[in-house]
Amino acid sequence: IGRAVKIDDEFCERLEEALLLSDVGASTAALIVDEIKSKAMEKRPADAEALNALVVDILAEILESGAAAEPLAPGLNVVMMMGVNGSGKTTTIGKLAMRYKAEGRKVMLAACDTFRAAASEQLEIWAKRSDVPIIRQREGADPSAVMYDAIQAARARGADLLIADTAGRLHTQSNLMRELQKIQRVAVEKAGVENFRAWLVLDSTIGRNSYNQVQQFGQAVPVDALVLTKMDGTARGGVVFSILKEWRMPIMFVGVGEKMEDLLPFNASEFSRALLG
Amino acid sequence: SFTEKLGGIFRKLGGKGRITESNVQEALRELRFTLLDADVNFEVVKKFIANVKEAAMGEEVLKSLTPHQQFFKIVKDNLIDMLGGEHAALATGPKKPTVYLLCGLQGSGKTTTCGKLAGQQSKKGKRVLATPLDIYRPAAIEQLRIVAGKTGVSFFFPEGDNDPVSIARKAVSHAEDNNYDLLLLDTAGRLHVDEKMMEEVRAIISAVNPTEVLLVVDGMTGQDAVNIATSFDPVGVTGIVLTKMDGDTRGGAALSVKYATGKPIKLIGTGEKFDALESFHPDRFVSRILD
Ligand SMILES: Nc1nc2c(ncn2[C@@H]2O[C@H](COP(=O)(O)OP(=O)(O)OP(=O)(O)O)[C@@H](O)[C@H]2O)c(=O)[nH]1
Ligand SMILES: Nc1nc2c(ncn2[C@@H]2O[C@H](COP(=O)(O)OP(=O)(O)OP(=O)(O)O)[C@@H](O)[C@H]2O)c(=O)[nH]1
Ligand SMILES: [Mg+2]
Ligand SMILES: [Mg+2]
Repeated sequence: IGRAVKIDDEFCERLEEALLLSDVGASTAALIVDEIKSKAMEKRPADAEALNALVVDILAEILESGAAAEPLAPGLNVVMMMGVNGSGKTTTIGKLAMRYKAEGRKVMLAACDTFRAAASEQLEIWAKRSDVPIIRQREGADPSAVMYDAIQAARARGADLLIADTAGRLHTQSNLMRELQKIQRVAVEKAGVENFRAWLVLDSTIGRNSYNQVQQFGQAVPVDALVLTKMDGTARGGVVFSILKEWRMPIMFVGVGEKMEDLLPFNASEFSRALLG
Repeated sequence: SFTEKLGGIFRKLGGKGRITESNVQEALRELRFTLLDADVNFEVVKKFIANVKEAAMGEEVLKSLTPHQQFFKIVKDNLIDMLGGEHAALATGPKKPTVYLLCGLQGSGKTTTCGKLAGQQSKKGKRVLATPLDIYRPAAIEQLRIVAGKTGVSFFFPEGDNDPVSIARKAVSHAEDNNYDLLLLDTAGRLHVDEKMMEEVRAIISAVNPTEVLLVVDGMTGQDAVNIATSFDPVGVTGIVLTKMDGDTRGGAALSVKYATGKPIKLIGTGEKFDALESFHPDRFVSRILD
């Protein structure tokens, strides 16, 4: 029987510190350290390397407890991108357009951010980059009207994936949460879209507030999946642990830069390994 | 809230109505939790807790306050102290135009803040010129052009120039030739670990010597705030703008950034409209962090 590595106070403190510095949050970090401590005492890893592997596995398991990603259905799929201001929605759509087109999908974009200066122009440039059609109207138009038009155009052209950009908004702005609900309602009820999804884009440099964002956006429109952006910086995005302990949803993609190709499928083990530093 | 939890701690420990080693330990634990939950950086929290403990244990017993009130006062005073005094005004340069440069991470709110500053300063009677130095982000130049139009200030961009240092120099010349009081330079969002981009912002600053280099930080920023602030500070940051404080973020990033740079928090962004820019009030911030 090999000697197990020591699971002492020093180990727990160092682990908690690594988690806290990664934005895991105080109460979730304490919970996770307890879980790891009891599992480690039970499994008795033989050395530091085995212990580290065990920690990564436990963290990855929490992340994978989210529901598995739903594959796109046959026919028209509409994905509405939502999230707080500056989180990376428009850029992520630009990246997704290229990725899904390369997979053989007929992609179209809808510029439903009719509020912010040059928002449609920004998305238009991304549409040109992957050579996909885009439906837009002038600034100040009703975002639901743009969504409706885009769905009609998507059907007319036989598109199977319509990705809709929306204006950044704080989850505390109830009128803007209602606006999101209206866009969804128009797509599902008025335009009869059967495969509608809403993805919430989270900026990994944000701390505890991301938890509130998931909670409150989710109360307005069910969150089908998360995208975590700006993971090419020094932020670790640890807030997803508290999120996934509360709600079941997949993290679809991770943004790792500002270019078209800077989007990776989420990998729970790699994410956990990076988090521990 | 923190003050309610403190009340509970000191009440159940009863005691002789003064702060002791034992009742302060639990209060410090609660404080640590509150600050971490408010997104204050882990290292900053450690330092702050040590300061508070020292102050609490060394404190003269104030007969008029209960231990709960006394501890809370120590925490509040230390937080306000750490956040720096209020009303660090925006400076005016020695000659026209005064140049302000905005920098920071991607999506933090620089372009929008530029618009807010433009509106605010032109209402004070200044002739304001805005120039974008973001030649990377799709439609960034167009965004600032529209923003300048909406805030009624002039916009300058030398068509065809794709070198931010050269664009900045031309903007200064244009501002001088046309008697502008204030030139606002909006830069591209950049990662503090992107050496090439950090070198670019250093080069721009060295070329036009702005009176204010404002680091624009998203108010919802978590632990990373210390890394961001520490890396940007050496380029010559003179002040901080904390944006998106109209949400429900506790704003602990304010403490982290102030601690890491020592630079004053000059402005707070409180919305997307161009009048949503307020001056910084440390006591209001403290209530928010401790909530
Ligand atoms: N480094 C890095 N920057 C990113 C990433 N994703 C987006 N960005 C940048 O973040 C900034 C904001 O991106 P946008 O796509 O405009 O964000 P948004 O959510 O659409 O913003 P609003 O519509 O204004 O709410 C831009 O400068 C992007 O280039 C990422 O994964 N890494
Ligand atoms: N609610 C709120 N939104 C803000 C505030 N400041 C900026 N925004 C929004 O945040 C988003 C990003 O703002 P930008 O001004 O484009 O940010 P930026 O730093 O210039 O972005 P990059 O140039 O890509 O780095 C936009 O949707 C703005 O309207 C604020 O104080 N409150
Ligand atoms: Mg956008
Ligand atoms: Mg900008």
